[in-house]
Amino acid sequence: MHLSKLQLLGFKSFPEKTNLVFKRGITSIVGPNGCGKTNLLDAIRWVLGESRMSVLRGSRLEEIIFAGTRDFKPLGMAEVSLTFDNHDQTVPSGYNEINITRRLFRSGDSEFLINRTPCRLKDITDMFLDTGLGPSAYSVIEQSMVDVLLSDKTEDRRYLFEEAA
Amino acid sequence: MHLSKLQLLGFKSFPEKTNLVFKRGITSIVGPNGCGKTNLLDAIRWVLGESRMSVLRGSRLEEIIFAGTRDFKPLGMAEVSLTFDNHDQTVPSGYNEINITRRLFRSGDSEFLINRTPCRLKDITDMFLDTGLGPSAYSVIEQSMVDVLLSDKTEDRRYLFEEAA
Amino acid sequence: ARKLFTETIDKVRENFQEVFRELFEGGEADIRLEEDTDPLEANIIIKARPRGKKVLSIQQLSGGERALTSISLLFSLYLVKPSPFCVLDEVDAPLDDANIVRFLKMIRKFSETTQFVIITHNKLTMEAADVLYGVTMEKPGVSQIVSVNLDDVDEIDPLIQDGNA
Amino acid sequence: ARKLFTETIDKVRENFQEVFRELFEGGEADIRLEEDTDPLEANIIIKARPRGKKVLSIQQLSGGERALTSISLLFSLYLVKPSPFCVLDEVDAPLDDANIVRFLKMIRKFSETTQFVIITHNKLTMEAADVLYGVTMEKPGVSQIVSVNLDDVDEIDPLIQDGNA
Ligand SMILES: Nc1ncnc2c1ncn2[C@@H]1O[C@H](COP(=O)(O)OP(=O)(O)OP(=O)(O)O)[C@@H](O)[C@H]1O
Ligand SMILES: Nc1ncnc2c1ncn2[C@@H]1O[C@H](COP(=O)(O)OP(=O)(O)OP(=O)(O)O)[C@@H](O)[C@H]1O
Ligand SMILES: [Mg+2]
Ligand SMILES: [Mg+2]
Repeated sequence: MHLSKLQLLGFKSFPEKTNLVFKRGITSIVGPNGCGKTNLLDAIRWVLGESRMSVLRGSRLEEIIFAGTRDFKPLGMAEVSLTFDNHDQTVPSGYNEINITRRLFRSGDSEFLINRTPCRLKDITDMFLDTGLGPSAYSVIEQSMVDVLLSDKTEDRRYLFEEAA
Repeated sequence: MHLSKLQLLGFKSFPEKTNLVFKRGITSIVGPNGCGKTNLLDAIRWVLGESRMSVLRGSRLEEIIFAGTRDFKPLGMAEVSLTFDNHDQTVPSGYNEINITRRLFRSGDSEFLINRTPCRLKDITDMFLDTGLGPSAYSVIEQSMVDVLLSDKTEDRRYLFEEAA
Repeated sequence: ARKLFTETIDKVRENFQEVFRELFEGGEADIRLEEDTDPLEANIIIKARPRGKKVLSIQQLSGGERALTSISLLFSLYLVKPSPFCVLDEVDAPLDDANIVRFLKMIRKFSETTQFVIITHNKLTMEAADVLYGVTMEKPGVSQIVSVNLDDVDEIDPLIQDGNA
Repeated sequence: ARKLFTETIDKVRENFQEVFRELFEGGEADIRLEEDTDPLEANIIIKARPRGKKVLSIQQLSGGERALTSISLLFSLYLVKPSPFCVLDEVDAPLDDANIVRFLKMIRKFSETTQFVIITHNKLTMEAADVLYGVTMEKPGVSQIVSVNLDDVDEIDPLIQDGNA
């Protein structure tokens, strides 16, 4: 299974519909400080089911939605879609392509879709169990994890080992 | 006042007597990972009176002393000397040059000297009060301070402000 | 579950010893469970000794050595249960160039079965990528994504080419 | 003491607003004491808004923006009570090259009254230095210091020149 496309609309610093196509192999993302690179990582985590604001770098869930700038008004919804090529049936779902979408509205309402069919958040996270792709697994790694992994408090370390088991 | 020389002997990864001469302006220290750059910073902190092992990256004070390598035996003492040019009398001591030395022996005994005269640790830290040079002031800054300064727990932040007052 | 967990630890340990040696060009590392404790509760203890150095605690390793040890451990977990994709956010920041080269060699090896998305400011990492995307904020606060070639990187990440030339 | 503290906060605030604008080329920042609390106990709240962006919490800033905000605050404290020397350990690591250039300009300005010792892996920072020292470990585990010129840096910090050229 591999990622084929990430789509953002209204997510954090991405007010305009944005596509990111992934090829196999190594993709590198570059740009100046504050331009939105880590926000892409947040989007991937969020659409895979991450809801902890401590991980998503905010304090209220609403902060996920584009807050506006000096020149742009705030938006009312954040939407992220992630499309996977599943020809090898890593997710034994019968689909060759899996498209998951997550939306959040300022009202607090959420919507979740798998291949355009409404579902619950749980259906998304269940789908990825056992693929090493849960939001807290080791497939998304940032610099701060270095200290987490090596720290004396070993619960976070244990958690990763349990994910691998 | 400015630094003129740092001397290490037996401190962490510096078993051999090592001198580092400082000129005015900007000095840059470079080298591969693990070669001893941050150890130099630890040496400066330690000789200025820092004794918290959490700051000095160890668990027992003895870990300050060169522990030996595959080819070198451990040493029995760590010694660091820091020499300051004090012509402008930043430290109103009457001396134009101030040389502070700190030694630690494996027995746990310590020695402190100001201009080669034995003294107590307190005499060293007192001397630097009001110069912004205490071991916990903002004159030694590492990357981890970024999160400390901006974190929600604001006691560390308060501490720096009190130092500046 | 207890048996599965201890078997996982053993597999991770085997990987860790090998991955560490490859990234550090020697030295040795180990992980083990805290003794006399239920494996499902025990702390996981990490030991790491770079080539030529004596065994010291993890805290005494340098910033770059800790980062590389942590990366070794994450790769060791990954090898037990490879994830289809892996997103890395500036994990190369504390590494010197020689270590980055070894890190990239390993990523290249794994990239046959895993898709990597690497956020970076480092030119070596950019050169190792198959595809390069730049994130820009031409309109303040509004992120956009563009495809870039290695030669236009310095317009995306200002000065990166001249600055590090 | 209460009066001294609030006066210090005011001076730091004034510096912070100016230093931040210079390092971020615009935007605005502020610090203030938590309301309705004894100043000697109150939290110090930090606000930072890079140019063109809306005010968001400190947590939502990027890694590089947080580092630069923290550096601005440290410089603001320093300006209230300049220390004779300042040792910086890889504080430039999360910054892109454009930010490093602004950071170095400010260091250069302060270096007329303060001696800076900067540990770094970044070529731009090395180029800005008046004096360059390399730390090496030719004998494993044994640190030695050598004077270097910018052209021999790549032998001290392997590949740094080619790698980032
Ligand atoms: N809800 C939101 N609405 C608008 N902008 C937002 C929102 N949340 C975050 N941002 C903006 O996103 C920016 C941070 O982006 P991000 O963390 O992705 O940067 P980065 O490219 O990773 O930078 P660095 O190289 O410094 O790590 C912040 O400046 C912040 O203003
Ligand atoms: N008491 C000691 N005896 C011998 N070696 C020691 C001692 N304490 C620390 N070291 C060694 O010093 C090394 C770390 O040095 P230091 O932290 O200064 O590296 P660095 O140059 O800052 O590297 P980086 O660029 O990765 O931050 C470790 O590898 C450790 O083995
Ligand atoms: Mg980032
Ligand atoms: Mg270091």
